[in-house]
Amino acid sequence: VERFRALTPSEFFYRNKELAGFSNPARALYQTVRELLENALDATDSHLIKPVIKVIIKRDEVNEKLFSVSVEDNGIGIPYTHVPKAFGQLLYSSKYVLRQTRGMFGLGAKMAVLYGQMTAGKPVEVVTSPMLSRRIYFFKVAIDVKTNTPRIVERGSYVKGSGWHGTIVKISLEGDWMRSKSKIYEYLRRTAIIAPYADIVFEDPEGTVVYFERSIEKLPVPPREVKPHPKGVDIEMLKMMLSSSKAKSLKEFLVREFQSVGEVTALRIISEAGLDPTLSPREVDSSGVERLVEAIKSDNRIKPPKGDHLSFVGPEIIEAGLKSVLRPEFVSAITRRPSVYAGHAFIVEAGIAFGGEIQPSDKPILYRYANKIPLLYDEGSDVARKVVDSIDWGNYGVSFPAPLAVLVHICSTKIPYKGVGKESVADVPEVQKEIELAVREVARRLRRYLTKKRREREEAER
Amino acid sequence: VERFRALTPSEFFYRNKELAGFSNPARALYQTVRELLENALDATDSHLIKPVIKVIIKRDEVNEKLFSVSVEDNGIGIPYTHVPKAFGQLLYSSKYVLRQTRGMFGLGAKMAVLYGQMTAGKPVEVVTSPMLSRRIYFFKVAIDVKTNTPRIVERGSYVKGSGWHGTIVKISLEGDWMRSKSKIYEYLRRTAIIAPYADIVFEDPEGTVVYFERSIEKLPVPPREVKPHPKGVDIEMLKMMLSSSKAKSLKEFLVREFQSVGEVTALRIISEAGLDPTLSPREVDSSGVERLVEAIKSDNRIKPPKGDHLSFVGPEIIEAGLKSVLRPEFVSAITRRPSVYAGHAFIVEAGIAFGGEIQPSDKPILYRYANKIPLLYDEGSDVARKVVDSIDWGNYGVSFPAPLAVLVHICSTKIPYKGVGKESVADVPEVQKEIELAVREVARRLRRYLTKKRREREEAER
Ligand SMILES: Nc1ncnc2c1ncn2[C@@H]1O[C@H](COP(=O)(O)OP(=O)(O)OP(=O)(O)O)[C@@H](O)[C@H]1O
Ligand SMILES: Nc1ncnc2c1ncn2[C@@H]1O[C@H](COP(=O)(O)OP(=O)(O)OP(=O)(O)O)[C@@H](O)[C@H]1O
Ligand SMILES: [Mg+2]
Ligand SMILES: [Mg+2]
Repeated sequence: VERFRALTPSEFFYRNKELAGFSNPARALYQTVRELLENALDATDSHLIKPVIKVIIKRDEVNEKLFSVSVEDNGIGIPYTHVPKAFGQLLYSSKYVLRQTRGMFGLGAKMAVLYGQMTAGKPVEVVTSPMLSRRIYFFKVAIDVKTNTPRIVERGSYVKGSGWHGTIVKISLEGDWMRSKSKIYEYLRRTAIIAPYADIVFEDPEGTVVYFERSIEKLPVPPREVKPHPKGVDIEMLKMMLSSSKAKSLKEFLVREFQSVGEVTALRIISEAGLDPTLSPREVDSSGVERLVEAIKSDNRIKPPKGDHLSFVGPEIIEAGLKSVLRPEFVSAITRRPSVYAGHAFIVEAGIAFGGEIQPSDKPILYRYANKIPLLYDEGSDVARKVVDSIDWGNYGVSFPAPLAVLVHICSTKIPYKGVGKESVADVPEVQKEIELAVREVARRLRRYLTKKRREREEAER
Repeated sequence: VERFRALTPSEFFYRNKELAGFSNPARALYQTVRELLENALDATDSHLIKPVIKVIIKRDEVNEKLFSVSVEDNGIGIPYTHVPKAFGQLLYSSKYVLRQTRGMFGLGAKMAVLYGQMTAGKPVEVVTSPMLSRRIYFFKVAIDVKTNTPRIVERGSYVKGSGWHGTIVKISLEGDWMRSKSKIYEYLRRTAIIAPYADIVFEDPEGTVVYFERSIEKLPVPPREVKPHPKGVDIEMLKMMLSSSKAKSLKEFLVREFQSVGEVTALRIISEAGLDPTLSPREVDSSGVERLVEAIKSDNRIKPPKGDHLSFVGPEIIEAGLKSVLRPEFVSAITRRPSVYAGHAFIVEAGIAFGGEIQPSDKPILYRYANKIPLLYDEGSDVARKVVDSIDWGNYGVSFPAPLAVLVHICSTKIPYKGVGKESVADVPEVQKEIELAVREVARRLRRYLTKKRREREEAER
């Protein structure tokens, strides 16, 4: 006899934590560091704050399998009313809006808290103060897994004695430092490449302190929130938007709720769907919704999203990052114009670095990024690896083994990740095409450099 | 100003449907067929019913982008009280118990319903009748995405005129038959290899009817539900089990709630944790729970799970399946003894097929299965591909190109899938090791056959 049951999101992700990257103590330690660091960077560079971040991993003095991971940032802080849910309720987030951020799932911090709770039995410790707040708030939060609600174990606040603003998050968990050490250092190194404007201090369990020093003062353009684009719409989304819109007419609804839709476009879509533009949004019936979606899909005159809301890194910062970390002989980067997939604008950036201190390898070393997050695992199923491997590098003057590194960065209001652990990107055709165009462009610049170098060498030999 | 928000599971998976395999119309059509077929097979062979399944994909007469997918089975049916949630509420399942089934997430059918709702605007149609029921029940169900609750659009029942039992599920959705045709046929073909005891009729949108006929009468041993094994326990799980257990003492709790724990083992664990065996489960405090988990982890005398609850396919059925579908010259299969990872017993089975109608290829064709589900995508990041590629096939008398197919099947109460779309398995060390031992064993048998064949040929030539 089948026993039916419903799970809460916390029960579901507790049972399937490996889906989120928490598959064993070594991966869990890595994932905890990255989830907290990504939150810290979102809280700073997305708000034009030059990030100053401290990451400390300590080994427990009693139980050598236990570690504490602490990440402090100088970001915008978290309003105290939201702290319990931000850390104690799965699927709770401030990043569910249409804006390019590292975070997108509302799971990262909670999965780390959950893993810590399962393996070390301790609540997460959060200290935070928003910029305009006169107080500093501290919490100890645990997740009630059965109900997906936060349990506040301890809370308090005190008056701020300084101008400090930001957040400190500390999680205790079972880890495996020896097995995750190289991946954690590589993650930090790759973060320094894509975010050379960040000051990151890292103290590891062996007491080693590494300072990834800011090497450029320039910050990327911060991301802006945008309205959805009509080409990303489906029947369900349109129904939800129609029922919650404050617009008084169908025409006002389309112009107000979507980007790239002016009066002319709205009237054309409405007429194509055989509807009355003065209809109240809530009066559109199911068949009307379907005809609207159909009209939008078949309309070829709707302008694509501009993409100027995206926060690309830019060639200057990428080259500075590659130079500072890889110390190559040659470096070049490119930022492509915005493109679109499924109604989401995206920008592909590519960088190439050659020679200098780069170690020769049998195929290009690939530095993959999505919304400024370094992706280290599952390279084999990532679209960027597929593109880089499909290129005949001999055409660009490169014969392996060669000291060649390729950087690929995709930014978008929605990254088509293959899993909630954010390790690889699906091969969406539009994205794959843009990556290829970007990589071939920087490869051509490398070829020009190698050709020029070879000629200079031949010249010198005469 | 950050806008915080909570999502329901339906809102989350609606926004991130590509995580579940619904990334575009072609993949969605494929995923819908497989999710429904996997439910149909779970409802039959896990209950010792020889599956008779009909899969029909029709193209909409008006809109050539729309399809209906209908799957009918002769399974155990669904009790009518559970139908609305089974199809209209995400994270609702009868497979959240510790038993080896294809289903495990409580998402499959709902994701297909959701995709159909978004792209075709139609509810799912379900007709079902449990074996002992005198009525046939029918429903049209939609998902209220905002609240993750079912909306019953239509319902009814009538008296059964025959002995029919089973379920028919029909979903309308946007698809792309031309792009998913070969994958759908391959999925059915691979299902026929692993389940040659199933009768599957498939009618495609072009009107073609293919009959995957039962080629063996033997069914696999059905899976049994088991209690959790102590080696899979963590602090959170133990807390939840202690608070919900009906046991009167801590000793009774351990013996009753876990497999492989008798009185002696229970007393040893309790004493190691410094606790009183007569303590009521609900009186164990946080520190006591941590000490219990620690005692269990460091105890080396707890028997590993027996694994006799697992439903392996067995060499006879695997060889029959490989013969019937691939028509090779040589075939051999092996079922390994149960092994363990993270407290879950698992069995690896391997099959090898050579020559005959198999087309030569540059590396072995890999047929991957997990809990009898064929895995077709993301082969590059799957542990089985990693193992098969790491083997030097020259040692076994195979030089490529060669007509060689390798089958790998992992069965367990928990498959470490990399994503909820069930396409690839993570490389858990214990599982990887078992796959290698199994594949090398059937490779040795192939070598013996090839050697014998070569000798016979040399003999004949003299
Ligand atoms: N260091 C921080 N500074 C400011 N806000 C933070 C910080 N850490 C977490 N938050 C807030 O808590 C929320 C939840 O974080 P969490 O990592 O769980 O989800 P997310 O970042 O929104 O999405 P993802 O699962 O993709 O990481 C964030 O959306 C953010 O609003
Ligand atoms: N054809 C069927 N016959 C009997 N029961 C079914 C059938 N299809 C669905 N069900 C029931 O509906 C439940 C939900 O199915 P669904 O596919 O959504 O989740 P699942 O199979 O439990 O897990 P997964 O997401 O891994 O597929 C199943 O657990 C099962 O109880
Ligand atoms: Mg986050
Ligand atoms: Mg299912």
